Amino acid sequence: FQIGRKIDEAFLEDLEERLIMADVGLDTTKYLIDALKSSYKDKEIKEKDQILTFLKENLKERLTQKGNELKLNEDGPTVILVIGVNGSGKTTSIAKLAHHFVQQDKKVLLGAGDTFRAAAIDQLEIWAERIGIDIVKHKMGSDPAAVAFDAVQAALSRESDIIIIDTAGRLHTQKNLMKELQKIHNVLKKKIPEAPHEVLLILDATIGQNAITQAELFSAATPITGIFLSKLDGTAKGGVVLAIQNQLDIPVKFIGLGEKCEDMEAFDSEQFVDALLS
Amino acid sequence: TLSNKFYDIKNNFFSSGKINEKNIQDGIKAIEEALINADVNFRVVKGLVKRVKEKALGEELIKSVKPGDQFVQIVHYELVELMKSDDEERLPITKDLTVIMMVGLQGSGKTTTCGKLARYLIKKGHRPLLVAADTQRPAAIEQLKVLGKTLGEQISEERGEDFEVPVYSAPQDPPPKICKDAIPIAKENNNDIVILDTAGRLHIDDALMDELLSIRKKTKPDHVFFVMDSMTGQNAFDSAKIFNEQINIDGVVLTKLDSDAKGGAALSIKEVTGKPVKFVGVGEKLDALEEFHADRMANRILG
Ligand SMILES: Nc1nc2c(ncn2[C@@H]2O[C@H](COP(=O)(O)OP(=O)(O)OP(=O)(O)O)[C@@H](O)[C@H]2O)c(=O)[nH]1
Ligand SMILES: Nc1nc2c(ncn2[C@@H]2O[C@H](COP(=O)(O)OP(=O)(O)OP(=O)(O)O)[C@@H](O)[C@H]2O)c(=O)[nH]1
Ligand SMILES: [Mg+2]
Ligand SMILES: [Mg+2]
Repeated sequence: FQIGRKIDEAFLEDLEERLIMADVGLDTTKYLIDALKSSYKDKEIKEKDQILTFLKENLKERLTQKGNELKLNEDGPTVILVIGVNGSGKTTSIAKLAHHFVQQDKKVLLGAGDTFRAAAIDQLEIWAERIGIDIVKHKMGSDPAAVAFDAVQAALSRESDIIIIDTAGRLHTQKNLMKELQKIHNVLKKKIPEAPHEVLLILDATIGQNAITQAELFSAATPITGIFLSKLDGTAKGGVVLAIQNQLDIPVKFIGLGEKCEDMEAFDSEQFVDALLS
Repeated sequence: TLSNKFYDIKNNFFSSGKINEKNIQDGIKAIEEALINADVNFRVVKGLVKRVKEKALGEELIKSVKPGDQFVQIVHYELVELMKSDDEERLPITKDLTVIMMVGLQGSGKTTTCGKLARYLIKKGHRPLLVAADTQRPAAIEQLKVLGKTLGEQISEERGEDFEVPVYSAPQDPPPKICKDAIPIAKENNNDIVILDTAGRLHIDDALMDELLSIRKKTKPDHVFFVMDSMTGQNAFDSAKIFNEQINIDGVVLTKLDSDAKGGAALSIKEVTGKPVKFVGVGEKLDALEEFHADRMANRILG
């Protein structure tokens, strides 16, 4: 960026290109550029260096509207349901969340709700072992809702602080699998009226505009309380979360920065916006 | 939707029946928007619409009776031209022992595709050996073993006689050694294909990209497939570019096309690497692999 000169068409085009390349999407980019142009007309910003500040403040504000932290249950285990499309990083993100809570001296239990994919239960089991926590699992092919039920049952009897439930990857376009999610959600609700206290959608930061559709259809099946944006250690910027916040009012709560269980951070809108426009 | 856009293009922009810079520019803008929304990389879109504009302004469009139809046809044609490859055979097997190497970013579908490719090749009369060279991801080896076992059972059932899909693993060895050791094992075991499943990695991870290069040097693969998630956004361009620059891929498998993602990444990858998409993944089961067809992909991207 060449800072410190008057706003001009070339500058705006460059900004537009950056936003699109960051997967912000065409509509949201247009909206932002128009907001900049009208602020410029209203003389709120006169210089180029003001533009970037104005834009960053605008974006930061949008992304911090709703609470970005996890809402914990005050009396009883907090039930966290983890969902998302195939390969988005659900199982690994659960390990990260579990590790995060164990560091806070919380008692964590895992529910191996992916009873479909090859070695899915084994994968989560290895993580549970590494972190030093318990896991509730059934055989491959069993009903995931039954696993969820048993997991919460175990959390109640063992007085766990946190119970995190893994689910099989699924496409938002697979109606029967969306129904399966609803069933899992309802089973959790039956066991503990407020459950699931958090439903986290794992979104792969490398995904493009389809992420918005994913968020729409997943939240139609189970209301989503937050996004865990994984694989942000790559070169993708994850700009789609802007549109998701705008259209669906779903906040980002965590980001994934690698493959180890320490590689997670709480969402920081300022850092995110800086990286988006870097 | 995009088909609405095309309807608009045909009916609004070219409804006057006259062709001029203005309505071609409107059509171009609509195409640009459609392609960006379909996750085609910004840079690729710019190059593509430039070619469309040149063609549209040329003799062809001016003379045609239905200019709107002609314009859409030009766009479709350019997309197909870009993505098609002249290979009839998607995966030519010509040697006594063929090595296939699967690479890509985390979670793109490599391990599952190894199983699918094994099934595809078994149906063509081959005997593949699966190699579990991902020693990093928890239960990655187990995952490939389960797939091998499941596939063996499926084929045995279909053929009415025992068929095994062996999986070679050596969790204590580094991946390049595992891959290298698999080759004499395949020969010994009378397997004519070796499929190497590698760990997902970032194109910006130098150490892991070097590891891939080391595997390549040690095994001299006949086919290196870059496995990419079809929902990938703008990032498809950079990751494909760097994977290709560093280890020279031969072809691409685009996965999860059973979703409603437009798959614009397919265009970006071909444009930046010149390497064709050979197969597409259309589901989680082992038979969910199809050969890539450029015209079908063009239709999908254009809505
Ligand atoms: N670089 C990087 N890799 C990640 C991150 N999160 C997950 N991964 C990797 O992404 C791949 C897929 O992760 P999984 O946790 O198995 O994904 P999943 O959503 O559970 O997959 P399915 O259960 O098959 O749908 C693994 O190789 C992980 O190590 C991240 O934040 N950064
Ligand atoms: N719907 C659908 N799911 C797929 C397809 N291909 C793979 N998957 C799923 O995507 C997820 C990730 O697949 P994997 O084979 O584990 O991916 P990977 O590239 O080996 O992952 P890493 O080794 O961690 O990098 C799994 O849930 C697969 O079942 C496909 O074509 N369609
Ligand atoms: Mg999983
Ligand atoms: Mg794998």
